[in-house]
Amino acid sequence: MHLTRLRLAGFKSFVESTELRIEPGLTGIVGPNGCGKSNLVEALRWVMGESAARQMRASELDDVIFAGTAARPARNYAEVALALDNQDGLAPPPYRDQSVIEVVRRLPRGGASGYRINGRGARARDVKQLLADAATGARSTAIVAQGQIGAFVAAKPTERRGVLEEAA
Amino acid sequence: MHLTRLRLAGFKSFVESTELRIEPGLTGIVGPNGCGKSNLVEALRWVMGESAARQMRASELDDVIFAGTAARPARNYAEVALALDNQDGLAPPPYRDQSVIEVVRRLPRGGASGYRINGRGARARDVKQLLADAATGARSTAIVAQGQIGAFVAAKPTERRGVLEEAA
Amino acid sequence: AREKLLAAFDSVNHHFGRLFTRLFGGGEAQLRLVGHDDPLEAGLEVFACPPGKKPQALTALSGGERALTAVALLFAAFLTNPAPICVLDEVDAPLDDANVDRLCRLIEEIADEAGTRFLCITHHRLTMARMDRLYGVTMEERGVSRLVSVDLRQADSFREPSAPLRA
Amino acid sequence: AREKLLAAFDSVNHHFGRLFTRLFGGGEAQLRLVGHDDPLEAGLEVFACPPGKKPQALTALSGGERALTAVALLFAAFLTNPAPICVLDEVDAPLDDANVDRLCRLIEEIADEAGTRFLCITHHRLTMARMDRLYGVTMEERGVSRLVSVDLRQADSFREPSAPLRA
Ligand SMILES: Nc1ncnc2c1ncn2[C@@H]1O[C@H](COP(=O)(O)OP(=O)(O)OP(=O)(O)O)[C@@H](O)[C@H]1O
Ligand SMILES: Nc1ncnc2c1ncn2[C@@H]1O[C@H](COP(=O)(O)OP(=O)(O)OP(=O)(O)O)[C@@H](O)[C@H]1O
Ligand SMILES: [Mg+2]
Ligand SMILES: [Mg+2]
Repeated sequence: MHLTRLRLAGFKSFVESTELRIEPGLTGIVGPNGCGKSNLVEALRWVMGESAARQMRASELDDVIFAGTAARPARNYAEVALALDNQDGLAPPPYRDQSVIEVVRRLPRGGASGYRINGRGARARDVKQLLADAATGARSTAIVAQGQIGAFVAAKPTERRGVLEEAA
Repeated sequence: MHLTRLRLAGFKSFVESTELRIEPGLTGIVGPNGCGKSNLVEALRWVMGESAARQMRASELDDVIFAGTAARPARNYAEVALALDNQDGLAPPPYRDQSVIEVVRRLPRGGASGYRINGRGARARDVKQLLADAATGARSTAIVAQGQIGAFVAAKPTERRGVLEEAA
Repeated sequence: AREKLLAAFDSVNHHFGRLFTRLFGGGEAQLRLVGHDDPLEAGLEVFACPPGKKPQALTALSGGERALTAVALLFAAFLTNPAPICVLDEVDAPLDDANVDRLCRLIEEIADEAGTRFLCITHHRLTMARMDRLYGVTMEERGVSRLVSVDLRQADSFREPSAPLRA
Repeated sequence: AREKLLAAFDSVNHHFGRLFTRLFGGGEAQLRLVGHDDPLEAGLEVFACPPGKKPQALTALSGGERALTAVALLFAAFLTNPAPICVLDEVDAPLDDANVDRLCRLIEEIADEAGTRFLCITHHRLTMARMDRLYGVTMEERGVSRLVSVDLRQADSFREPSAPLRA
């Protein structure tokens, strides 16, 4: 399984619906300080089921919803969709024979997050399971947040086990 | 008072006696990864009386002494000298009328650090007092270690008081 | 489960040593399971020694050396069990140009060998030049992010926050 | 002692707001004493709002925005009570080119106004070009650091770890 597309609407500074294609090889993301590059990484972790606000540089989960600017009002919900290519048929049942799997997470302000997989309601656990079978996930060591690359080295031995467990 | 020169011998990767002139304006320090740039900053903090090994990326204070390479043996002591220009006569007594003040710190392997100010034995406290009168010191907020610039922002309000106290 | 973990350890350790020597142009590095007899409970200790230096604690490594060591470990895990996606948010920030070049070459190889798709956020011109495609994030309207695809020449003009993208 | 601290607070707060607006090309920032009625016991809270954005917690700032905010605070303290020396170890690493330029211009001004001597460790070509003088640290003999004075052209060739310095 491969991740092929990320779509955001109302998530942090991405108020308008925005699509990032994830293609084979190397995709560079550039732009000035504060323009929203790291917000994209957080959107990916969020749709994968991240539940700790601190991991999203937020004090509470509602903080990921577009808070408004001097010229625009705040939004009432944040939504991120992640498309996976399952042409190799490795997804767990009931998605095994679907060539495209879309995971959507939506959070209304003041409400609770809801997940959908290919249009049908799902729990966070189902999303995490689906992504674990694809050898990825919100806490994957392969998603390195800004400033975190040195943290591996500074961590305690028991904290580093994660790398090994993922490799197993 | 101004800092005018730093001289290292046997301190971390600076095994040979090395002199860094500190002149007015902007001095850039460049070089490949791992060549010893940050070691210079730690030498400055060390001669100013830094006593916590962790602040020097060391597990114990002896670790600042040149540990040897594949081709050279380890050294038995580390020594750093810091020269201050006191032409404005602002230094506290007994150094008020000396135009140059030199602080030296020397650490023999397995022994205790010794300080000298203009050739005469001194205690760490005397060195810290002299530098505090010059509005600087080992823990000055004006010496920003690598990766630490963001720490200001992440600190708790009580931890940030240091900036204010130094400004007072 | 224990055999699986031990097999993974051997593979990650093998790749880690190889990638470290390649990234540093010499030296050696290895992993050890410490703190517990049962591999399922043990922690992972990392030993890294840049070329020509004496073995030291990891904390004595420089900023750039730490980042490279961490990357070698990360990619060693990939070669053992490829992840579909890898996101690197300005991991090239502490590196000098020679190491940025080595890192990029390694990323290209991992993308070919393991099939992992990479998203690399960077301010480094050298890294931008090695990407297969570039997306720019702009905030022409203050506080509102927009994504556009750019080429290298445009990415250069990006460095001015308020500069509109040259078509 | 209390008056002195309050006077320092007013001065640092004034400079902080001014420097922040200058570094960010707009927006506003201020300091507040919090947590205790007695200024000698209180903590220092920082409020920063980049131009066009809604005020948010400091943790929501981007990597580059945090570094610039911290620099504004540091230099505000300098302008209140000049320190004789300032050492900046790769503070330009998270910054884009436009912000590196703004930072360097500010450093030049502080050096003139406050008389502070700066030591700036950097890998950034733009920062190197702004320095009054450059020292290179080399490890031609592995594990042994040597200090030499260099010009900008030589600093460029430095980027290769093993490259000997061209005279
Ligand atoms: N809920 C929200 N609504 C609107 N804007 C938000 C929200 N949360 C965060 N932001 C904005 O996003 C910006 C941070 O973006 P981000 O960290 O992605 O920048 P970046 O491109 O990574 O920059 P750098 O190069 O400095 O790392 C902040 O300035 C903040 O104002
Ligand atoms: N006691 C010691 N004896 C010999 N070498 C030492 C000692 N302590 C540290 N070192 C060496 O110093 C090196 C680190 O140097 P430093 O951190 O100053 O590099 P740097 O120039 O700042 O690099 P970067 O650009 O990556 O930040 C390490 O590789 C380490 O081997
Ligand atoms: Mg960022
Ligand atoms: Mg360094």
